[in-house]
Amino acid sequence: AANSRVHIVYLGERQHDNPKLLTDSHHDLLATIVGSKELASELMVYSYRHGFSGFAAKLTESQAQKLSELPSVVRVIPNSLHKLQ
Amino acid sequence: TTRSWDFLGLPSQSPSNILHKSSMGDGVIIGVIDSGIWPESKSFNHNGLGPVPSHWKGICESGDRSNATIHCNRKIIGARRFIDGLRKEHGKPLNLSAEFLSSRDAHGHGTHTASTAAGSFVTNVSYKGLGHGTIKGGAPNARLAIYKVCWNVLEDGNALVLRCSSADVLKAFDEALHDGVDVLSLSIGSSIPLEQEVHDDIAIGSFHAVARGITVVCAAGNHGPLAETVSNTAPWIITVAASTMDRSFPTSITLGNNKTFLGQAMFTGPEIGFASLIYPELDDPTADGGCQSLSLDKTMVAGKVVLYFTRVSGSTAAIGTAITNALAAVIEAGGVGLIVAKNPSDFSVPFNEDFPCIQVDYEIGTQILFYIRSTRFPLVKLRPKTFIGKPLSVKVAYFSSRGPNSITPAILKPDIAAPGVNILAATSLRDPLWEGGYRMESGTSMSTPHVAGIVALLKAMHPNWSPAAIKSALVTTAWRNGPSGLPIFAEGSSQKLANPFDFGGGIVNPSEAADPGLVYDVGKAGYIQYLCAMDYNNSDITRVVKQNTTCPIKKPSILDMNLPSITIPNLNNPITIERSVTNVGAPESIYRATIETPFGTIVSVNPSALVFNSTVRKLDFTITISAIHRMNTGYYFGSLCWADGVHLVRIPLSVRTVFAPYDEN
Repeated sequence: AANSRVHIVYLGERQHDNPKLLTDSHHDLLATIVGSKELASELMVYSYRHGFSGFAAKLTESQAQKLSELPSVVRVIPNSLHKLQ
Repeated sequence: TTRSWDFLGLPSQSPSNILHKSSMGDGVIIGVIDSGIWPESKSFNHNGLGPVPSHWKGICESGDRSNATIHCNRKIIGARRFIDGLRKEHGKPLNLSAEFLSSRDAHGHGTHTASTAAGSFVTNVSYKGLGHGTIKGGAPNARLAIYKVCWNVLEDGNALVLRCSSADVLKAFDEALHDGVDVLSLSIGSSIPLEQEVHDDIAIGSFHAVARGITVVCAAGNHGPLAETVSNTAPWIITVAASTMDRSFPTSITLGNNKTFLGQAMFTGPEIGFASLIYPELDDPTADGGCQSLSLDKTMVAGKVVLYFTRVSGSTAAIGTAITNALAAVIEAGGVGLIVAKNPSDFSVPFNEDFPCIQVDYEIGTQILFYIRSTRFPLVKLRPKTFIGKPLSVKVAYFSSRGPNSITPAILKPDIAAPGVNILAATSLRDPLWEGGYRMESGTSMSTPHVAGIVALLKAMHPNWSPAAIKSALVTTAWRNGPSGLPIFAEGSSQKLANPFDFGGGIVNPSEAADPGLVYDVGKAGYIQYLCAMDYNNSDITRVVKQNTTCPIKKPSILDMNLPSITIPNLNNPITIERSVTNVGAPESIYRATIETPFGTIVSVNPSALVFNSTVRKLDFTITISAIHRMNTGYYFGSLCWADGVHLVRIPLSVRTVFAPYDEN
């Protein structure tokens, strides 16, 4: 946990319109990497499910790397900070 | 704001302008992703507004000092907050003692931007007497949906910092797209190095927003006047630079010999009648900047105005520090005013309005110094003034980030400029600089909601226009000259005529944008073409657009993306570029091309006339550009303009010739 940070896992346009199913699919995807649905729920920060598909989760570098290699994943992006202008 | 809308040609008194033709943006929902809102501000009253638009599906959340029932109304129709990304990233608990754990704005920035975009009418507003008038937003009848993503965090050592996490920003996009906003305004940016679109949360969120017909307006950033600093560069975003307007708040400096100069200061205190004026010699005359080297004798300075020269230059922070130190020394020694002479190309740093800290250039500073040298008892009188109107030249602001676009040089950024200097708008009552609930602020944060407000007016008038069509309307009709008719300058070192890398098409011209004649539109196919040109792979593009995509073997040219600008970063052989325009004016119209050729190039357009009728609404044309000289150059600028006798549809041309592959920047 000490080595983990928030990452955005971007999956592109929504593959279907049901937000609940989309969130379930995000948990399932994360569970394949972290080992369990319970842990996936714990690590999940947001499920992006209305305007596009993806999620934010607290991940180690190696988990982020594994996710980025999945064919359904467009990009895994480390969380960053923006500034007001 | 009390002046910028008049400056932009939208006075509320005029019944014929687009403010009235658009019912002041009624029915349009502007989403503001920022630091929240102070809902009690008079700028968010809902007097005269009809019911909440039927396409609204969002919510108002209650929270810390925020009651959805009380604080949301027919103006603020949505208010939510997102902080989980920031919290989880931080690891240990965030110190939010300077925050409200709700959509309520502790900082003031979000209240300022929201009221600039869509604030209601409030009479008799000023900031310490400056900028007095009726204040309003660009689309006073548009509705606001607030998404708070930026938080005042108290860090170790008691430093208060504003943090906006990308995971939270993206969640705000996700919800806003569900909620039914029509326009999104983000006065948020990133620093260099910028990330490619699929690594950039704002580019990702805005891509999906634009795909749903939602226009996204973003700040260009405040890293000017340095080149290649513009942020939010994705071609589907409207990227906004900041300009001054035809109002300034100088302070007059009248010397004992009756000569008067004007300096830059937002001084709101009472006039300083004739007081003694001194120039303290420095302890170390070689010290850089001088200001920091002041060692002021209290008996010498008390009750006097001090003249000062600083040699610090180039960095706003460094100049600010130098002047801050000098100011502290003068106040400490009992002085009653400070005149700082600094490099004329440097930004005028705003200071506490109650104490006169007046910034002049070296020329005026030297004249004041000569006066001090010429008399035994030099005197000076300081008096605040407000100037409004034509004699003031309009400039691209010093701080406004500049192109070229460091990610995709062939995509012109910024797109457009709008007023962003000394903008008076509502703020949070937690903002230490508020005065009656309002304050002056400067930044591309302030110019961005001006454009968002104008987009709301355009949406109300033309609900079927795509985000690309709206962007085209703004860019092709923008002002390249100020109200005086003279070309617009860009502040910087040194001041120069503004070019497309400073202000895109120019300063936004809302009335003309409502009737642009022709638009350069981009649909899904155009964005796929861009993604292919940017070398994204087929499977990524297929997922992003949810459409099976195979990019052509011959990579499409970014130059052919149907944008309202042409930027060629490396012209060597003649190149032919494709564009198409859609007629949104009178069906029967003939447009003829005129070209302002960039220096050292030959430009031709084929065909040179476009004939539209009731069945032909969209026409293609090509532009061929070749270099005359065969050497590396910097950028030269020109334009291509289609005219039908009523409309002028101008796009900027920016061309750099490159014959040897090394960096000429």
